[in-house]
Amino acid sequence: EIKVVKSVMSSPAITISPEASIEEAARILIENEINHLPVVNERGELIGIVTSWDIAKAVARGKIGKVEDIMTRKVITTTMEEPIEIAARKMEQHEISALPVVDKDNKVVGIVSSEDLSKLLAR
Amino acid sequence: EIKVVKSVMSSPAITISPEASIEEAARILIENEINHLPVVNERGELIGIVTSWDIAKAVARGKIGKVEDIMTRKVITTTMEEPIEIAARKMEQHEISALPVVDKDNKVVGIVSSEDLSKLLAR
Ligand SMILES: C[S@@+](CC[C@H](N)C(=O)[O-])C[C@H]1O[C@@H](n2cnc3c(N)ncnc32)[C@H](O)[C@@H]1O
Ligand SMILES: C[S@@+](CC[C@H](N)C(=O)[O-])C[C@H]1O[C@@H](n2cnc3c(N)ncnc32)[C@H](O)[C@@H]1O
Repeated sequence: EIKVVKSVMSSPAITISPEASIEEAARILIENEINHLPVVNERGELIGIVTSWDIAKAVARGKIGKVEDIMTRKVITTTMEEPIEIAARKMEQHEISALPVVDKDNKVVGIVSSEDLSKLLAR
Repeated sequence: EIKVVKSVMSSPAITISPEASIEEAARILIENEINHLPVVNERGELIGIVTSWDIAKAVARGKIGKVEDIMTRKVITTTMEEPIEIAARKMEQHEISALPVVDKDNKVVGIVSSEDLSKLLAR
């Protein structure tokens, strides 16, 4: 039986607005002990992703501002029914550590990280 | 044949001094596209770990200073010969995403992350 993303993803995903400050994004990551925040518009549609790596980049560059100033806009995503091998291959190819899980309307329904996948090897 | 850590780890690990600034740690993470830095003393012995999550925490708290002010000191580690399932279980139990690989003298010989393990599922 092929394992699919919905069996390992975190749902619902914790998301953030593009208008939020970088400090606010950092606070949400720390309070929830996570590293990735899908960025969504008022309709809940995915428009970017911001991670603790992006916050480190802002620190390295002495940059302040909003999430929309530092987020990645071309987001690599997955779906609930995608086989885990495919999701893992996408992360490997793009050297990224999480994929927002979206539905057919581009709404965020969850998130899967390399930490979620590595737990499958801990059996 | 049981897969062991040395077959998937990155080596040598990029490390940092406890005296370095938080900005310097951020710069090293960004230049190398990584999220974890083992902290070592002048003799190369492991004394802590600092990650992009710790930098996000410093931003959330408006903290400035040195790596030694924000690093985690009780480091969970692995060895080159440890089976991958054990390393994955350690990361799951402690909710962490990387393990410095140390030798018998507590010198850092590499690092393995949940990204390295998730790539094994991408076959
Ligand atoms: C290229 S990775 C390099 C560091 C490390 N591999 C990691 O994933 O954190 C860091 C960048 O990837 C971006 N990123 C993370 N997840 C992404 C996704 N699903 N789609 C597009 N970019 C993503 C982040 O916004 C960040 O700018
Ligand atoms: C508890 S995790 C929570 C967030 C997420 N699971 C991650 O790993 O980034 C974040 C904290 O774990 C610490 N950490 C990372 N790797 C570690 C390791 N091998 N041993 C001890 N602490 C570690 C970091 O210093 C950071 O303070």
